[in-house]
Amino acid sequence: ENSAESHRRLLGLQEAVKRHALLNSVSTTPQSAKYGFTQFSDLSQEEFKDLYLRASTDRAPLFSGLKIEG
Amino acid sequence: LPAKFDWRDKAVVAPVQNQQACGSCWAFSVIGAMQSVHAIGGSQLEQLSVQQVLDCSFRNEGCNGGSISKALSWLKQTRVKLVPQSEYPYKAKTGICHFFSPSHAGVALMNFTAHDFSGQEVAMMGELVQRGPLAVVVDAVSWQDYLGGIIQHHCSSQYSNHAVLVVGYDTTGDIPYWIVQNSWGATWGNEGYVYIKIGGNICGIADYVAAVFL
Repeated sequence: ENSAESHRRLLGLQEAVKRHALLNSVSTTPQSAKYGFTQFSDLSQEEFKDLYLRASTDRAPLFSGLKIEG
Repeated sequence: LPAKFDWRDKAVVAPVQNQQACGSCWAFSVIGAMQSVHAIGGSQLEQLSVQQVLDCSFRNEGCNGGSISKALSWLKQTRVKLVPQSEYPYKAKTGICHFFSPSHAGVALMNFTAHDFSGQEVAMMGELVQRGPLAVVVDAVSWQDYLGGIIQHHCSSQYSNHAVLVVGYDTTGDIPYWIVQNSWGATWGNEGYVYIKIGGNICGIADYVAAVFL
């Protein structure tokens, strides 16, 4: 069981390395976002979404500007 | 509008929290806005109970997910008083709703507004300055690997999946950006914060923007 878990995590990390290369490829300025290993790197993208990205989409009316009275 | 504005400078933003393995971002976002607006109103900054919202906001699904709009609608309709975090601590698990007597001290929501500010992020800056920190939804798929810096790419709009709190902005540098508090702990990103470029609705940050009134 431990071996299966280790293998799953290793695959997650290999997947993460590929993602980092893609995400960092357009970081052109010193202020640009940097991507690398985080506390979530051993999760697959699907596992990450299932665990942490659970907010439903909300919709709201378009902001119509500040009201000017008088 | 000031070129730079950060509600943390006014000591009305609570420290970064960690939702752990629970899909409770929506509750952290709503509570973050409420406790800041409470402090802006002159009260001492006090952490309110995320767990209370998680357990009791019945139209949401606790750790399985929820929405800012449903949580705020529930708070407005029921006028439930949110108690301090110390009285109803966070457990990162959905539990049974604890009720408190009407005389129990707490913070209730009076009203809220929610708008789509896409294409109008300057007006959204005004909303932040005028109303306090804003609860928003974003696409945070690429945030799994975010280490720091200003996000300008790899973030879609209209596919929101995560709720966070906008606490400030900075337009003094080459790239203007929003200062956003996340709920994944202080070791993630810029000490728990993420910076998102202003303009272009990056990550869908302007798609759904809620301000609260107490």
